[in-house]
Amino acid sequence: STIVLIFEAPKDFNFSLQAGQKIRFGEALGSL
Amino acid sequence: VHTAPARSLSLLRPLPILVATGGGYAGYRQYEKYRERELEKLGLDVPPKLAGHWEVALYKSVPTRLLSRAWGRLNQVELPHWLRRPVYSLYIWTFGVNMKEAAVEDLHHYRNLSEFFRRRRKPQARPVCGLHSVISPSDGKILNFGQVKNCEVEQVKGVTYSLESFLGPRTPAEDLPFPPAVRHSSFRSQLVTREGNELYHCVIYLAPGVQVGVQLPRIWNGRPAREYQCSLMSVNPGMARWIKELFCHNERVVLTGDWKHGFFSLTAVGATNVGSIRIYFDRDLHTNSPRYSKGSYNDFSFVTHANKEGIPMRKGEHLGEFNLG
Repeated sequence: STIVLIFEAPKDFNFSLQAGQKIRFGEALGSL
Repeated sequence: VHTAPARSLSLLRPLPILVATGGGYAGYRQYEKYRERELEKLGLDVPPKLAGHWEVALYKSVPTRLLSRAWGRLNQVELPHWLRRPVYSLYIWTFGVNMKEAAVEDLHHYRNLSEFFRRRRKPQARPVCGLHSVISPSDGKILNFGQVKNCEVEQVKGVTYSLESFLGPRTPAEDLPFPPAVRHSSFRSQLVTREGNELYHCVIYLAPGVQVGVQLPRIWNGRPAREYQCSLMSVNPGMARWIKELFCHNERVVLTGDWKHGFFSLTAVGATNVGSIRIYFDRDLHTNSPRYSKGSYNDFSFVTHANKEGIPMRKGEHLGEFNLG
């Protein structure tokens, strides 16, 4: 199964991720 | 072969044909992979090899929802006490589950695999990051993320799907008090509510065995929900690289709302093994149900005359879960 987040945010929103990385609930996806 | 009676000989004839075509197709696929590796070694960008329409149609014709429901029924069979430890230990070993994080560690507590699949974690097992504005709604693997351009979202690098097909029309027409005065120039302008903002997306793949609870990544006022009855094809990364618009073909629940910067949506996309989606505040939601035809969808709004705000939710709050079958 898959979860897709689609959201609006200011231009300076940045993801703190790498494609393919494992992630756990509660860990940061990104921030302004 | 010489001594076999005529009838069984007629049965034998399709066998070599099947073996030959199957072997030929497998050999062709191996050659394709070899050729792509050689091109990558030369530093040439190999475009993803997408499934043709006939391959997608053939896959969609497989009764995946029926198979998924049968799989769910099988996993609801109550296991005898003595069988629980060996069965769940095999599952733990196969998927690398850490039972120390489970709220109930005793394997005999879970009556069947479905219950074991829905086990809850200890609250302290997953601390919620307080610094960052958006956190992961579940355990999983990041398939893709980034800014949404031209209303096309990348499911994996180089393979996209249409945002409008995925989320569906922004507001159910019957909910509008009057026909929209201005035909929005694009679907994007129906979603982005503030000047200077952009649309972002993040795709998280929940491998089999991953804890299936879904928590909210943000403070959020849940508004309309939309449930699509579609296929339940596998959504593993290999399929996401092969079938364009894969997430638009699959059964899914689209939750939309807003957060402090505007529009926010979380969509749970089902798959063959986990065909059912539960949203705790939506008791009327029934996914993977035989009574709905493929391709239809139901809308539901949590905004009422009495409650204009929808359903307020906090970051890290339990939102729902995927279930087997």
